Amino acid sequence: LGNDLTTLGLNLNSPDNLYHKFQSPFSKQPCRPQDIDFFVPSEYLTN
Amino acid sequence: YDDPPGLNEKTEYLLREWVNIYHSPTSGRDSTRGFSTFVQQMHQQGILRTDDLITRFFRLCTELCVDLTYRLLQESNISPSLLNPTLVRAKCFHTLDAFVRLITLLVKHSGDAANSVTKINLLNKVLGIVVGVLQQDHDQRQTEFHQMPYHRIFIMLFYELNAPEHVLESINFQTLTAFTNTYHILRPTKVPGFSFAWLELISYRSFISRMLLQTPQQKGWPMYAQLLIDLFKFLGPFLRNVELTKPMQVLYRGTLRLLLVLLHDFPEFLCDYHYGFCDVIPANCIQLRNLILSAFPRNMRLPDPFTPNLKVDMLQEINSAPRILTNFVAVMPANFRKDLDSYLKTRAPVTFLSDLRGNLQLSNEPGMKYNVALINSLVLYVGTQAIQYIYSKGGTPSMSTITHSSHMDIFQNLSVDLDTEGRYLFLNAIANQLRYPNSHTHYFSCTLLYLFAEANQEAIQEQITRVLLERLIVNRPHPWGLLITFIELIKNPNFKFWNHEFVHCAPEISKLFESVARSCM
Amino acid sequence: PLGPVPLNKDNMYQQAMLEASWRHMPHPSDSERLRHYLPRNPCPTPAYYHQTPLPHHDSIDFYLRLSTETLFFIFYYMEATKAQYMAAKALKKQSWRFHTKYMMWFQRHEEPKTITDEYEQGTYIYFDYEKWGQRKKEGFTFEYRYLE
Repeated sequence: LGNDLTTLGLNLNSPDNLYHKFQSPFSKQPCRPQDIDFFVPSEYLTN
Repeated sequence: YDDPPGLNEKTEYLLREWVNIYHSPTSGRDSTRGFSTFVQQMHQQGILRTDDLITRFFRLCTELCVDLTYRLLQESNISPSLLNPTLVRAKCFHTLDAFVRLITLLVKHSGDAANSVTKINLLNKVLGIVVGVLQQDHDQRQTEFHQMPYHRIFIMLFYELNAPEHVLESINFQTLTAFTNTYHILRPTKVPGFSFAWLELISYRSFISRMLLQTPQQKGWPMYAQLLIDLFKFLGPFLRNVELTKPMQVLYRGTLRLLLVLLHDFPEFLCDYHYGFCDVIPANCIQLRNLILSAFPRNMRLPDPFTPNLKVDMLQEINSAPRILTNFVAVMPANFRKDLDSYLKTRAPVTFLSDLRGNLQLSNEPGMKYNVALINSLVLYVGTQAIQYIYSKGGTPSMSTITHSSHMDIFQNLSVDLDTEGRYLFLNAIANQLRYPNSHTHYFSCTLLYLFAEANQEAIQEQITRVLLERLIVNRPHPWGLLITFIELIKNPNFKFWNHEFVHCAPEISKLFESVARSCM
Repeated sequence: PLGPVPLNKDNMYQQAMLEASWRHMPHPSDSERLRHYLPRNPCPTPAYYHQTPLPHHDSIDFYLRLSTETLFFIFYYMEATKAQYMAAKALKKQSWRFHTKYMMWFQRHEEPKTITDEYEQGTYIYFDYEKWGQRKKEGFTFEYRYLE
């Protein structure tokens, strides 16, 4: 009968695109903002 | 082979130098300051003197990075307390990320700013070298192969080459092409030990975004479709046999997650390439195929299939043909195509029908008898020709306009003449067109119902029912056209569906039909 | 009616190689840049602790409800991530402004005494990331060329 695709950790009813936060095909968790690499203005690279 | 004496040591020294430069605060945020001094050193060491030396330099650097990773992984296996996985990775990435930055800077600054050819040539060269080291490593180490260093190099190089900088934007499509070619060469059937990393790489959010959204005129779509076909081809033989090992289940579930993201965010992509995907997905992979066939354009509102007295042929989209971007006739042998066209036009050569089954058969091996791709291609080709023919007569596809034509002769011949296995594949090829409201869905829905009504054996009617039922009883999603067709079959008294023996062949089957019937009425 | 098809030699090899690589699956951090200050270090917490992010945790409204200190923490400890970018947006919405020379955030403490095309001068609150606290600075000249 296949898998219950609503249990794979993806919010299929989300009004927003899912790929933004798609962490991995092997993870149930979406990315958190701190997981997403971002090209911030170079001034922010304070470290 | 025969590296110039001392090159290995030179490379090791230079790589170590670069890693220090990359991590030193004085190099600037994108290492540009450090890079210009380092290029001097490369010049002094003669590395940039010939193409061959540059190639050797990159290969040796890759091998050094890979060897370091294996050493650190080995150490962490020996004393996990000292080197926990997070620390091991940080140590590996300390060198790997520096190497990636060096590649990025050399690509960006090779040739003058406007000259994208030298940049892309260098990128392709480096990617090819990393691929070569990976394949050799995979073949030599076999089950000891570790994907991590290569996964890291590819994903970080992709990330850096997609930075919002003009020089990179101007070569972005060639960059995407280079990575797609690389991933295609490293497809799971060729490098199975790299499969999990490979699925990560093609699922990477900025790879999806670049390939399916940001590249103009959807030029990334055919490339991405090819990568998905590579994945389905790998999974196919295992999915066909249903019992999956745990690792294969993990890979399959990962595939479902990726497809769900595509179904949700880029359904038009799945709509346009469904044909090529269904050609390589085994016929018994019902849910995986339903997932792809359920895609419909986001701006389309699907009427509830259970709406009483739904007039499908009144729907606005029902007469527009869906885009099919796969060259689905390519698989047809030229003379077969010639006879087919001739038969469609003039019902000659008469032998075309009697020879048809033989043309579709590959062997007598049960379960492998038929050329699935040719059956799929034949069905779609005859169907599209039939639709054009009906329109040319001023009509639209309906139960009355699809009959008494050379097109329907072929379908009825297949329905009667094929054995169970062949007919199953034939009926599947039709059912694969039952998708969102469009002229193909409508035509093939009518065709399937017509074949049911005109069948001269109950076995054919039973098999049509089975093909529909097995697609309906799996977990969601279900294609709209599939539901519409099945509801029509059980609701329309002309098909005398409920009179058939097989409908009551077992209590749970009758209950199932009745439950579907109740939700329709 | 297709039935199973016996796996051929290639398939068996592929399956064995897949099995071997399954023992060291890719790690989420393999696809992320190095996090010098906050590396992923999963550790089991009691089940009654939040195991998944709060709803809308990645919206600007959520960030606007965070304390200023939290926003500064995110800004300085989650560098080059979307979180840093969101924290910066939230800080700006709360009229903090980033000084690109000191790499610190400033907020007017009162109407500046002097305002010219090049700079403004007066008393400001700034966040000192070394001493990790908000400080008041009087008679400070905020040159606009350092305004991000």
